[in-house]
Amino acid sequence: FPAATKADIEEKNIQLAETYLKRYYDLETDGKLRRTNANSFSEKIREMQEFFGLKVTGKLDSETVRVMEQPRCGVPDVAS
Amino acid sequence: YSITPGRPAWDKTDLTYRIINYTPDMEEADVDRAIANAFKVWSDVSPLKFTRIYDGTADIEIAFAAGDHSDNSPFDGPDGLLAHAFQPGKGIGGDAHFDEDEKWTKGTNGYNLFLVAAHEFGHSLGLSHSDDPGALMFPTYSSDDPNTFRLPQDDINAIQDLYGASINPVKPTGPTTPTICDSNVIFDAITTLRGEIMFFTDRFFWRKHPQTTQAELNFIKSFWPSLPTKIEAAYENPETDQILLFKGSKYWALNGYDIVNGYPKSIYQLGFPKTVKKIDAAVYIEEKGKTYFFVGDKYWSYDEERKALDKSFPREIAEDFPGITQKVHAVFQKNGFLYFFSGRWQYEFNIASKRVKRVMKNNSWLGC
Repeated sequence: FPAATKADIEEKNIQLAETYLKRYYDLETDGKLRRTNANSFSEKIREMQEFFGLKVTGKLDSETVRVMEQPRCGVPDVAS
Repeated sequence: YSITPGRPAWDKTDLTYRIINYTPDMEEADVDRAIANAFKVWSDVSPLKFTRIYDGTADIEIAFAAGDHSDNSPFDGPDGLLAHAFQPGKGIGGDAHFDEDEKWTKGTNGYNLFLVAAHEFGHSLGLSHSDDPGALMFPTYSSDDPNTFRLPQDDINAIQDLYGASINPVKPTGPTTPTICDSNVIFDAITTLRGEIMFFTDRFFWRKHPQTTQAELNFIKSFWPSLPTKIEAAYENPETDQILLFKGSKYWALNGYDIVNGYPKSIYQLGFPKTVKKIDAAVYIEEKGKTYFFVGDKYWSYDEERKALDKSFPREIAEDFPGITQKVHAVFQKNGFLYFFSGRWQYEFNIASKRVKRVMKNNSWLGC
């Protein structure tokens, strides 16, 4: 039966993370973020992981995605 | 805690608020009460006073709205974003908006309006997000019992940093979030769960997986919203793949993330006499198919197969577990040892030789 592929899930998680980091961690993107500015993406993930007391890897692991999916306040965690 | 950059704050202590509209999810009176109580959270610990007005423009305007509501910060439908508020200032400054697409409640079945409003009003007063997971100003929603809510100390420190202490003669203090290697933390209950170990303390539990170096701190309510805090005893029965949690004369059975239907039940259904008011600690002894319940200086044996307490119990703990003379707060079994926790210490008890082998600090399992 049609299950989501690993690639589908990864793409969905990356989109979730981009939206999340833009909204709450001032991630700047020109729409080509993943090719041109991967370091910034990773740095923002680190910042977020540190804030939430997660293991700081700079990678989009399952625990990081789980926290990103939690309901939350819409005010950014960092200064704009 | 964290103050909003630039330290924006109101230059007066008498602030007004106005409820612009209501959510259809709740009775209007319940919304009024939730909002008033959310302001009281802050006025109780600071010199701030909040007065509701019905006409004109208030300092803090409160509205329910869905999707794009013309403030350049659209909501996103159910879940995700719940609410937002603006830092102190003129116009939209201080205003709080709640996503109408959420299910707002006065209880715990949905998003509790009081808890979310109290958080948002923290922003309205100039507070930013805290990285203390137990703080009200932590950015993610945590289901807490609104009836027993006490403003955590981290948030008290934050608001008093901006506005000073309360002028009330009684200075309230709030609960603090335990830190992992704090030697003052005492565990209320400990249990294994499918290879992990869970350490309960107050509103929280630490979850330690044998293959990770770091234990993870969670709110009990985040996993099981209907469970009480301050669990008193817990044990895992691997035969039924359940953990049982005890508080007072009630107990709950959990299967993974789910509370088993039909619980809570009364401990008297297990056969305890009415003189037993609560269980201090519990552990399942797999080799015997028995669960030991520790109550004061005695313990009881429960036969999991017969589903009855064994005769000739209770017995003295110190008699059958030589060396265990302190009050038992928590106990669990691992690798042929029973680990008895009493205050800040734990006693490694060899079941076979019936001796205490080591005495250790209680937090050694958490990598401390």
